[in-house]
Amino acid sequence: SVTKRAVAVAAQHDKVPRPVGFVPPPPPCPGKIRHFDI
Amino acid sequence: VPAAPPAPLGCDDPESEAAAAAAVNYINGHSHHGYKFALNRIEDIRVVPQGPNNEIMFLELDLLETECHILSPTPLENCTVRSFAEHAVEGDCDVKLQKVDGTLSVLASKCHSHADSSEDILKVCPDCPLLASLNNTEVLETVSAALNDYNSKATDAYLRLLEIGRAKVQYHPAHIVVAEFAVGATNCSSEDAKANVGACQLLPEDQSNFGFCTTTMVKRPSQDLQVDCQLYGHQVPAPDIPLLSQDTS
Repeated sequence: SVTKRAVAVAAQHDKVPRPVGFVPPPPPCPGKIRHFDI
Repeated sequence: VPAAPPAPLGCDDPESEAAAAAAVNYINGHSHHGYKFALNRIEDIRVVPQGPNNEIMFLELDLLETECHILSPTPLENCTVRSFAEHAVEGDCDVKLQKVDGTLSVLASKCHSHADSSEDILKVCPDCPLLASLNNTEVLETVSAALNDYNSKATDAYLRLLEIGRAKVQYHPAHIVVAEFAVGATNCSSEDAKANVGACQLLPEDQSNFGFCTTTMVKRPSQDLQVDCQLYGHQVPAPDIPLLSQDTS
């Protein structure tokens, strides 16, 4: 019988193991907001 | 093994900020109407190498209007960005630059400016007056009355209207019209103007003297008119950037 794994579980298993404390770099763009966003 | 292509520039990298600063300087230097704009955000940057030490940069910029009129000699870094509650005006610009041996030059720029949506302002500040159309009858009457009032009391050159920068009309709790407008000194004194205002022309560019006025007219519950004008004094126009063209309406 085929059992469907929850996506979160599957994603967890498939995810490449990352070193502890790994912080993904911020996306290169768009940049920071200097005054306010309208 | 060929060298890996350089990592794409981030929008907050120093190189991107330098390009954005050059672009904003160019945009303000080539604008003849309205207000100076300041950088709010680098939306995107794309670099296309053209050869050794030669690249084309495409920038998408998000700018915000400042309180300095475009003719003001005030350096941009000293110009306050218009606050959100004052009904901010945003500029979206696409700029193409070239960088050769580290020197940046703007090849083309295209900007579109628009006031923030009224809903956004009223959501945050229900009582804030909103920007009025520049050809609103009350605005035109207020600016005309303010300039006449100023000229009637001034002892120096008779001032002509160059353009209305922005205006607001408030109805509650009082009926108030607020406006900002740019002016130019003419070749007449106020006395001459009383005799023959038609002869009063803006001074030629090599003697031009522009200024900026703010006015508040209270219409209800009582009538009151306040006007304040500051002349910038003669400025030597930058060689490749003519000051406001004389035919400015």
